[in-house]
Amino acid sequence: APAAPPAPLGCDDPESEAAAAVAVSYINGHSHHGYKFALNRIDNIRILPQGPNNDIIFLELDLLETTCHILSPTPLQNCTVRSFTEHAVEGDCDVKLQKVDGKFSVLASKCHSHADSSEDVLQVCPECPLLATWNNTEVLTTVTAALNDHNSKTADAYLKLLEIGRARIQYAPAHVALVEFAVAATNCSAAQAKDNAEACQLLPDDQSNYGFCAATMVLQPSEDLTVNCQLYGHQPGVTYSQPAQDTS
Amino acid sequence: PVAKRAVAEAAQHDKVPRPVGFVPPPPPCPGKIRHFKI
Repeated sequence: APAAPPAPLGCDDPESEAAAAVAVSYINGHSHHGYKFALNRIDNIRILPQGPNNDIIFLELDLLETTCHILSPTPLQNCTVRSFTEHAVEGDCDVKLQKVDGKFSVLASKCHSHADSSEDVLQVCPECPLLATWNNTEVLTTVTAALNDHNSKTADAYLKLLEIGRARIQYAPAHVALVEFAVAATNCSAAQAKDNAEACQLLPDDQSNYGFCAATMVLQPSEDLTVNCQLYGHQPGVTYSQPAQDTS
Repeated sequence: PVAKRAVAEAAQHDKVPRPVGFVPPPPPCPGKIRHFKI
């Protein structure tokens, strides 16, 4: 009698988890903007045997945004998943892998991310700040003020903005903007930039030095700004590509 | 409605008696939630 087909793989089986780990590493390795994502749940797995020791695997993954920017050297396992009350962002990914002689490789992946609904967040935390759009004027004002504040006080390299990672605004009890953005060191010191910041250029890829800033601007009742910027140091092979104009 | 009695009776006989306290295994998918569901 022909051998019975293997039992369908469960989503929590070690093999499914191994495939998901390869998929998540691939997704983060091929992402150039925003934050690293961590596995939250394996929604489904389908296996198409192709022959001896050769399977095609389709994974449906549910990911969650972490607090690590994609340019951060922090290993994913050390990245904290954004909490529910920080207005979490979920990623839904479909990944096609091949497993040959026990080794996984990703053939294709497609993801889309979406923030949790404001209602969900406010239901749990009525006063929590909610995600704002990147072109929100208070967001842009806060990012500009924070970067200028950092550059006016640092004795190190003059930093330029790469991208806004995320921004949240609280309206009560105080009016507060909380922003996170990625930066890069330029070939100027902060002092040189005072004379002519336009002349300052990002360092070439073989000397690049990226970093990350988080800032909080109290807008009401009285203005108060706190900024914290950290540079990662040069990371060979890590480059940043400006987002295409049409990407949101 | 006309029920095929024979089928109904056969179905009764085919039912495998479950041992007391039988707990069906969890569905293979979706898997466990590692953080929280939004």
